[in-house]
Amino acid sequence: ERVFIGDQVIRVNVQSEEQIQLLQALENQQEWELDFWLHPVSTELPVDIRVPHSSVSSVTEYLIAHNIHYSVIINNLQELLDEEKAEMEENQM
Amino acid sequence: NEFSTRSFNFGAYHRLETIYSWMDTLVAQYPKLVTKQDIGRSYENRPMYVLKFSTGGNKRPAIWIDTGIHSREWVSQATGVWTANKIATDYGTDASLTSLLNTMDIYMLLLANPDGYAYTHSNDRMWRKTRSKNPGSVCIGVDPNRNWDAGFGGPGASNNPCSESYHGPSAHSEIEVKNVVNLIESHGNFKSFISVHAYSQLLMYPYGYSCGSVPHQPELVRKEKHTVESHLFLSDPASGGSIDWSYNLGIKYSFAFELRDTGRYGFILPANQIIPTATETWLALKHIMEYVRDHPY
Repeated sequence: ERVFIGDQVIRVNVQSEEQIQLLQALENQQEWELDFWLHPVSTELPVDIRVPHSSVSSVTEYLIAHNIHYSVIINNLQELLDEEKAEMEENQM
Repeated sequence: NEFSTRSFNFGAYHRLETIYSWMDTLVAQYPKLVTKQDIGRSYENRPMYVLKFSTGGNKRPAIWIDTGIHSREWVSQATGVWTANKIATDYGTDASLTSLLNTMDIYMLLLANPDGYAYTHSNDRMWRKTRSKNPGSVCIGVDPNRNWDAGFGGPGASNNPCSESYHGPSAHSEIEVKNVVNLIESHGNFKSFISVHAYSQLLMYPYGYSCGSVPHQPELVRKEKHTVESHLFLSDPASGGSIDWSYNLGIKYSFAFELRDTGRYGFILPANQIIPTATETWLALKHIMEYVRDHPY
């Protein structure tokens, strides 16, 4: 079973068209294995990205280097999944 | 395992087998209203079932609702189960729904991506796509909501099999999509097509991303906006989507919902949010269905 220990979900409140293009470039960056939960579409909408643990430092460096502000909305995805699994087992019983 | 629909816990997430089993109990409990139709098999040979709510007639004007085409959006499937039960239990007591079902049928596909849904329970909770193999690639699956024959391969879709939004080798290449296409086309009298997703609490109309190129765009937006206040309309650049296809087919009232699943939890929405989500969604669904009933074309 795939685990998501240390995977983060980050939110970017996009400020400009240039930032949208920089984030769209990230979408094509296959080696970081990013999972866009909300895609970079417009400056009116946030962008949510699940970042695998192994790519967290690379992605944050990229964002900081381009002066793109972000916040972490899920710090460790696996913790939420463990809670969900426990809840399901409880319901099953 | 579920003795009746009454003992089923609608406020919990369930495995595919449990939902399929519950569908049988619903049919058994409301045999004059609900039937289960087998519409084909998935890539991994799982059956695909549609619940048909009908009070009689032959190919009456119908409303289509599918939930969970993106398998990880669990609140969608859970909302579908709650909604199916709501329709069955409210028929005969809710005057508006009763009048609707006396003239129209409702079809519900609760698990639009059964392979993906099973996979989210066993291997990868974040799986979104189908489970079909892509020749020449190690990556599995196609985004089934980029696979419809409407702007196929256009903006918002990827031609990379490893992408979460891979559109597939050709339109309707995914058997799960094709099964729905076959049913809708062979029926020929669907008046509304509603696809239920989850994340950002929105309601979308066809070809939203081209902003106004849809002839009925003013009606689709204006008529709903005033009453479905908790939902906004969004331009979503995603080609190959199901509601674009259904609109092209002539089904005017085509909408896609994005149920609430955002904020702190993402796709891991706690189960205690299922019933609030389903309840608020029902108001919007019912409003659209009433509009469809009252504005025939």
